[in-house]
Amino acid sequence: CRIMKCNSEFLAATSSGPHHLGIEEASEFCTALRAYAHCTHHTARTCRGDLFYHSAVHGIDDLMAQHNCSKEGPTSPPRVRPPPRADSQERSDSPEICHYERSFHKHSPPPNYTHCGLFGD
Amino acid sequence: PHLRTFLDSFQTCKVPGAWPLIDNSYLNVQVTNTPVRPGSMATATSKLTIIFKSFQECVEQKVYQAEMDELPAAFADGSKNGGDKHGANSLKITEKVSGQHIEIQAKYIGTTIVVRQVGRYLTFAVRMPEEVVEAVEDGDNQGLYLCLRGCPVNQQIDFQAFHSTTQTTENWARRKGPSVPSLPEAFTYESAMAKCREKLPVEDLYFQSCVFDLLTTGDVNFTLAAYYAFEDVKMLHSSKDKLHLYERTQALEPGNMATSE
Repeated sequence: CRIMKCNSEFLAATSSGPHHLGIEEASEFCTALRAYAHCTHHTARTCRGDLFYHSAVHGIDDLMAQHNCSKEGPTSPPRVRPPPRADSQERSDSPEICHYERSFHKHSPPPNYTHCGLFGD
Repeated sequence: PHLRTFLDSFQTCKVPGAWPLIDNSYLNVQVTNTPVRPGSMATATSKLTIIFKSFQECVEQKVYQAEMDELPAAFADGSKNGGDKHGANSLKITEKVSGQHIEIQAKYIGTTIVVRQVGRYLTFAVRMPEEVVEAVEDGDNQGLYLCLRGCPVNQQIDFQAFHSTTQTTENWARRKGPSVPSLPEAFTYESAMAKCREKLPVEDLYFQSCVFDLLTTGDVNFTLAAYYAFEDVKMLHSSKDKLHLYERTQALEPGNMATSE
């Protein structure tokens, strides 16, 4: 169960807090909440019965209602898109979230990998 | 085809038609298997579709499709990466051998996929983090896909039962007579073993699969399919001491044993 990762990401994204927000900040808070909901959703299977997980799920629903956030919408803030490169070299400025080992396991042991194969008749 | 699951179960399956290999929040892989001989229960993979679902600011949804004699080194839209998003190059296709071997790196989910065409049929291998394997949306099929749960019991072929019958390509060809297309080569159990030993010196389940394939088809290309499947395991499996498997996973119920055709 990786609910603590979801919690930390949400806290990092909303470090300024939801209070006294302007329209733009409120929109960003909803975006962060949706990302939080998305993250918890993906941990649902492994977090069954985990108190932190169930608290988070209820907390998200409450916060969404309090801030009139729609469940549908972006889950990451808009970015200025760099011009596409002609070559296929990896961009050094790729968001960290696009590198699994760097983003998901920054402060934890390397992930366990599994293998599946299908061949022959 | 022969299936090695995420849990290192090893099975030989019928699974004719379209079946999901992987179906989670990030990725969907589906294969279509067709009989290797008219009316045969043994099938091999003739089509493979991989859908990489759109992921945050990394990749747009991309579809990869391979069929017999068509193993492209690009997605269905002609691109070779994840589209126009900021992290598009976290998904990339690399051609290793033209028309025969491609590799797809999906760094944003820590996943590597290898697809090959060996002879007429396709092979598939994947390395994926456990966390991604387990990422199944609630309300979906709860991970009912072959790579996770293996083949349903009624789709498994009992290799030992098959072996104990007299069903070799040699007597199959003799029994069918001259009206059916002739096989490229007819193998006895001993000659199939000898042929497989040339590429697979360790008599593990890859070796046994090779023998099975030669007996059922007479097509020597399946020797290479087993060989490359093992090469892919060597590259992709995280436990180097678990590469060779010797015990076939049996989940057969009484009365449901594979019998002769």
